[in-house]
Amino acid sequence: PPRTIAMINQKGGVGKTTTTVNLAAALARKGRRVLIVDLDPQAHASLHLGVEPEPGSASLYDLLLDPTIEPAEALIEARDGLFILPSDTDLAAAESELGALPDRHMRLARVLERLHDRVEYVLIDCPPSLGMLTINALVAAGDVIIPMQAQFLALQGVGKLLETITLVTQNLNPALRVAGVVLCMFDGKTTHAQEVVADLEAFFSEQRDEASPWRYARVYQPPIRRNVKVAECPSFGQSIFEYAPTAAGAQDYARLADELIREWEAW
Amino acid sequence: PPRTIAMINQKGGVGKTTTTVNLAAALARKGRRVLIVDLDPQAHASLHLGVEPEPGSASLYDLLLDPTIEPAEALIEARDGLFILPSDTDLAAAESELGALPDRHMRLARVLERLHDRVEYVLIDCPPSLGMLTINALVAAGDVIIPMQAQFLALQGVGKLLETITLVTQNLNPALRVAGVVLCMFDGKTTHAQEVVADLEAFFSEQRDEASPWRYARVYQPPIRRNVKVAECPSFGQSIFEYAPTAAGAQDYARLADELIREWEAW
Ligand SMILES: Nc1ncnc2c1ncn2[C@@H]1O[C@H](COP(=O)(O)OP(=O)(O)OP(=O)(O)O)[C@@H](O)[C@H]1O
Ligand SMILES: Nc1ncnc2c1ncn2[C@@H]1O[C@H](COP(=O)(O)OP(=O)(O)OP(=O)(O)O)[C@@H](O)[C@H]1O
Ligand SMILES: [Mg+2]
Ligand SMILES: [Mg+2]
Repeated sequence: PPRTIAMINQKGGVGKTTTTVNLAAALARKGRRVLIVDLDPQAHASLHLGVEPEPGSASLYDLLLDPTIEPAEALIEARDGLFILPSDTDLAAAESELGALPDRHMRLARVLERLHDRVEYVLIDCPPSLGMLTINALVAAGDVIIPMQAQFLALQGVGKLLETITLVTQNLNPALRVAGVVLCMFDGKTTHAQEVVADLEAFFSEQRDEASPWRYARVYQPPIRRNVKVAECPSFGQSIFEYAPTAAGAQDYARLADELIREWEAW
Repeated sequence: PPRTIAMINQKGGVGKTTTTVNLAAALARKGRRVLIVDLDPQAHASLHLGVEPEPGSASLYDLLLDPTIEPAEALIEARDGLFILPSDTDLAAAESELGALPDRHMRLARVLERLHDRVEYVLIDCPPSLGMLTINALVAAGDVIIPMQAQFLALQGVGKLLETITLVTQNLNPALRVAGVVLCMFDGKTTHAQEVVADLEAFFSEQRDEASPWRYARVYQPPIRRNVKVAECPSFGQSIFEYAPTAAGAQDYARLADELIREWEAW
């Protein structure tokens, strides 16, 4: 089955969408077949790649609410080897409409099962909340990546997120693991940022022998540096590799993709 | 009644909390009595000011679900003349629990009515969504301020937000107005940012003669410049005025407070 990664952080604006899109683009440019699941009703991952669904075609919302629809009907090939299940504003209704159904947390997992032989990597872009859409991502995924900023307040949010992940592993998805943290918009010049990184690394190394879903988690190196090109490219419907292939942001996301390939394909 | 301002943008991480806290602090330091309503279950406004509710005391969640509780019991004086109704994680449940009640969108308005003679300004910090908590803020408020970043993708989100505001003015709160946009984390050096500002200002001036809730809206000047001190002070439980009173961020928020005082107190 594909390596399925949920990009999760309930804090807003930390780089979930930017990381989903640019990491997926990097993997596709290295020849991997990648699926982006745009699980955010604000549809920024879809917008970021300039994807607009055909009017009348099935959307991710339709797939989650009606398991009889063929998921491939909603699939769009955004770039060579880079597929997307796009979002639209209907998905906001899914949060509450799923809430009544008995197997509500399994819906995304079931959709992805039916696409399992089409791609090698699935990256799920989540909204800034720990509601039913994010829970669906945690049940469908094998790995969690936490994009975050190197700020002390961000550490507090991570604590809350890890509690939620623990509940999911105890009750819904025992195989789920936290792969690690991607530091976004990183400004290494401040002692503040360096202290937060040191705190995170100390926390993860203390957890190595615990029986927790993050015992193998780490802070991915290198961090993704703050780079204005990265902030600009979504407005043009492009990944950083199309917009500014020699920019710092392109280098950083390419290196992150190399790191993940090494971690997950080195048998 | 107090000038009641909802700080709204469904996009994550655009500066809602930072603006709520620092603008409230600026107004309080100029002698106004100000109430912050922390309507976000992630409680970052409360954390930003180092506020922790007494164990066992009433929370904003309790007030919204049980209208018989005296709102003053949940009130905390965070600084001189700066009050806060703090959030806690229970508030996440309010989104769905309110959903069943007939007067669910009026709950916050009713709570604030009972505090109306205590303060001159109420600033409501909203979560990154257009759900029931944010709708409560739109019904309780007289003015909306939209914190946003000067990026083209941000303009799209504003369109969606204005649709929601229109629905609220048509059905729930005819007096609601959009006061304007506060540009956060502004980097004036890029043509990108300047073009977005020009687009926004053109949009608002076209709307002057329309019968819309944003016919008096504007882009507040000056924008709030990106300033690392602003990003650091929440980790110390301080406003920018306590942490770095001579920093660019302190100047910008002080000038924004002056601008609003001029707009709202000049009779
Ligand atoms: N490395 C970077 N350098 C500069 N800007 C960046 C970088 N990464 C992300 N940004 C910008 O920061 C903002 C937030 O990023 P993004 O939308 O990816 O966060 P998010 O966590 O997906 O937000 P949400 O919670 O709303 O889904 C965007 O405007 C994005 O362009
Ligand atoms: N002027 C600024 N300069 C530098 N950093 C800033 C500035 N304003 C805000 N930030 C930082 O940007 C991040 C997002 O800001 P903030 O938390 O206020 O956004 P928000 O809209 O309230 O997010 P959410 O949607 O999660 O509630 C925070 O880390 C904050 O410290
Ligand atoms: Mg996003
Ligand atoms: Mg906030």
